[in-house]
Amino acid sequence: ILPFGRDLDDELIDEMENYLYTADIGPRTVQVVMEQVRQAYKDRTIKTTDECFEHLKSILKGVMSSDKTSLVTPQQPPLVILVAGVNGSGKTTSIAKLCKYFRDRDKKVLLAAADTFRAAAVEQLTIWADRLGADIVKKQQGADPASVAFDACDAARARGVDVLIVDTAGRLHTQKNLMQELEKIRRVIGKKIEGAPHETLLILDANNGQNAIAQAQEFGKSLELTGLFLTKLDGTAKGGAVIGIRHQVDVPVKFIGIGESAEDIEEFDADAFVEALFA
Amino acid sequence: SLTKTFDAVRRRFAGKSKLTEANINEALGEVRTALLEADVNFAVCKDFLANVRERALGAEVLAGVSPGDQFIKSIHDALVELMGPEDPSIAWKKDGPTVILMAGLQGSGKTTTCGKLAFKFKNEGRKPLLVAADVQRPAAIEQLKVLGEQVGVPVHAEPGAAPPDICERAVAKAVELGADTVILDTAGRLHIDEDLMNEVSLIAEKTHPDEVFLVLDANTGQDAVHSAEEFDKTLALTGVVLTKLDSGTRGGASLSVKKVTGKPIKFIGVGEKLDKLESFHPARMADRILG
Ligand SMILES: Nc1nc2c(ncn2[C@@H]2O[C@H](COP(=O)(O)OP(=O)(O)OP(=O)(O)O)[C@@H](O)[C@H]2O)c(=O)[nH]1
Ligand SMILES: Nc1nc2c(ncn2[C@@H]2O[C@H](COP(=O)(O)OP(=O)(O)OP(=O)(O)O)[C@@H](O)[C@H]2O)c(=O)[nH]1
Ligand SMILES: [Mg+2]
Ligand SMILES: [Mg+2]
Repeated sequence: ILPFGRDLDDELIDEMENYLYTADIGPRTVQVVMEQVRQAYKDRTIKTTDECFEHLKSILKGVMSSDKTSLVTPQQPPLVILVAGVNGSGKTTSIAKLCKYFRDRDKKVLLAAADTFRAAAVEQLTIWADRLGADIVKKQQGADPASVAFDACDAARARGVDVLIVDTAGRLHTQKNLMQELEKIRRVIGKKIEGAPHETLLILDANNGQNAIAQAQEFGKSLELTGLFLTKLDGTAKGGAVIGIRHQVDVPVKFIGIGESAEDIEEFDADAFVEALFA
Repeated sequence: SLTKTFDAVRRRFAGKSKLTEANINEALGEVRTALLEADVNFAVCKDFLANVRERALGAEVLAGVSPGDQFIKSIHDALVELMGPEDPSIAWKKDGPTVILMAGLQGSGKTTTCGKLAFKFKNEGRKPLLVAADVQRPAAIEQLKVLGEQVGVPVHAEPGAAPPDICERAVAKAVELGADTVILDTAGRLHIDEDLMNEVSLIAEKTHPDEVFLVLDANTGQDAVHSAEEFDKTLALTGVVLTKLDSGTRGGASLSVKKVTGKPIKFIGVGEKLDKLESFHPARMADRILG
């Protein structure tokens, strides 16, 4: 990106700024971050390209770090996780990954197929449940998603499961009625199980550009998000839009998706993420 | 938004009788920020604005037009020119079935778009056959079958078979079935996955598609050019379908992909239902990118 060991000058700093744009870190966030870098250069606290890199990385690591990246443990089971996000972001597959994550730790998992709209959505989640040894609660196509969530909460308690994960249909934050549907699902879960959903994860596709910020803001208005799950980081997209999100929405990234199989999940590591931005 | 940007540009040129290098450069800086916010690829932005700058410097100032307005118009026109022309054509075969291959990254909207195209062509009096060549994603075949049922067209599926063979057999079977249009739904794949890029290349080799569409999510950011370039190199795309435009995204990825591949954007997806497919209008897209 920048030649190693060179003395900094305005031109090299501009080049550094340009690189940040290519990682989907939008203009607003880039300008905030680069202001700090340029100030450090002015104050002579950074003089070489290496120092510029390290300073930039530490700023970004500061933005991305959080002490709340692990999943909460509720007072009593089940842990209820509500999953939401825009169409095709990777919700259903990420739920399979979370399911495997818990199954590997000998937890009893129940999945709720609350996407009652999209073609073969229930079939897709059912295949994952079968593969991973999880129970599944589902209803007929077109059923009220909130009623699936309702039944799943009952089943979770009756069967004494450790984790209940609720899959929802993809929806755009611009679809008011669908955002209201999501709020209803959440309300129903909260009425059925005290304190639930304990986790509400927004699934974000790392390929998304600046629209991801609007997604996080709008979904955040309808739901109290507790975490972000950044998918498709095995591609070439850097996922930099999540930095802009972290600047504006105080929700930590908890997991990343790095492939299409159930084991392609990792707990979020801010340092590794920032290092990868510059790889 | 670019409306704000253009107001700033107008103010910059206010009271000036001609475009000078200095005020053009400043105005271009503001436009660059707006384009980057719209997800236009950085390198594409740079080229595009360098082009606009050259034109603006060389242009005669028109009588009765403020330099600011003239500058804004030149940006808009350059954008429309780059995004166009409007071309929703399909290279229909005169004899034998027309084959359309749908490819793209995971979750971009391929399967849904296959359903939408089948719906559109059926309403135009054609006889589409849908081909379920994604044997990897759980219930992908089922998903296409449901769409086929909703549209009222047959679906060719062979669970577990190799996608290139499935597609080849489907095209052969199309004639028997009386189908004149074969739409191949393929699995989402990464442009950096050599095996899967070879697979989709083999599908094209065995079926000689008349159209090869990249299905691209309009919300894609800077990376759009990388995948588009790879898919174009591997398949020789004939067009692009831009999906999920109903998200409100400015859709700058469309500009990047058009500039880098030169391939026409033929259709846009504006919703999940079967009738939510429209022809691409370059001027409307230019306005959208400009905010
Ligand atoms: N390469 C890669 N693909 C992924 C990842 N996560 C999900 N996918 C793929 O993305 C596509 C969409 O995944 P889904 O889980 O169906 O997405 P969704 O959000 O549930 O989609 P809708 O329910 O239709 O809104 C599938 O092909 C998945 O295999 C990831 O981390 N990496
Ligand atoms: N709002 C909206 N949703 C869309 C549009 N096109 C597709 N979708 C939705 O996006 C999601 C993904 O669509 P799919 O057709 O499954 O995508 P795909 O490319 O086949 O996915 P893979 O096969 O896993 O790679 C689904 O929820 C679709 O309903 C569109 O134009 N607008
Ligand atoms: Mg899903
Ligand atoms: Mg598909």
